[in-house]
Amino acid sequence: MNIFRLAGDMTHLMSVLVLLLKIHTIKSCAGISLKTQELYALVFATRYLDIFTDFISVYNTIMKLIFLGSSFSIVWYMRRHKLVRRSYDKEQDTFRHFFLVLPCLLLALVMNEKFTFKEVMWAFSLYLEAVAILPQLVLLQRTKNIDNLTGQYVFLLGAYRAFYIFNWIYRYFTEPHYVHWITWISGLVQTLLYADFFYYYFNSWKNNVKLHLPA
Amino acid sequence: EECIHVKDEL
Repeated sequence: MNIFRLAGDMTHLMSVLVLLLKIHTIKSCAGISLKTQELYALVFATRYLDIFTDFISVYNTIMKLIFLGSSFSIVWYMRRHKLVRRSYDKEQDTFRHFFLVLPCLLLALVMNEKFTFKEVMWAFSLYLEAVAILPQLVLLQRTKNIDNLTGQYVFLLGAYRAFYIFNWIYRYFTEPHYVHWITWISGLVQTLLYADFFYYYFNSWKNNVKLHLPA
Repeated sequence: EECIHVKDEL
C-alpha cells in the first residue's frame, strides 16, 4: 500500500459517502444519473467476484463490502424509495447504458489477462468503470444548475482515479514486473473523461461562481 | 510461466 493508493481509496470512499449523505439526508437525487449508479454497481459486482475466495487483507475486504453495499443501496434508493425516486430526473437521464456495457464485454472477451471467467469479468469491470461516468456527465450538461454535493461527488470520483495513476507509476518504479496495461489504459481513459469537468469545476471554484457546464 | 497478477487493488 502506498500513499497515492490510500489517498485514492479514501477519495473514492468520500465520493460514495457524499452521495449517500445527499440521498439519505435531503432525500433527493436531483442531478444524479441512475444509469451511472447502476453501471457502478455492475462494476463492483464483476470486479469483486473474488471477495470471498481470495483474501488480500482486512482493509481490502472491508472496502469491497463498503463499495458493494453503497453502490447497490444507492441504486435501491433511487429506484424504490418513494421520496428519493420522485426527485429522479427520468426524462433527462436517457443515456442508453446498454451501449456501454456491450462494447466493454466484447472488449473484455478479446483483451484480458487470461481467458477465464474471473479474468474476463475483471477486465470487463475495468473497461466499464472507465466509461461508467458518461451518463452522469451527459446529465450534468443537460441540467443547468449543478448543486454543490453533485459537483463534489463527480469531482471526488474523478480525483480518486487520478490518485491511482500516481499509485501505478509509483508501483511500476518500486516493484519488479509490475506491468498491467489493462488497468493502466482503462484508468487513464477514465481520468481523461473527467478532464473537461475538472476544467469547469476548477474555474467555477476559482471565480467563485456556480458550476455550470456549457451545453 | 504467465503470471496472473494478484488483484490487490480495489
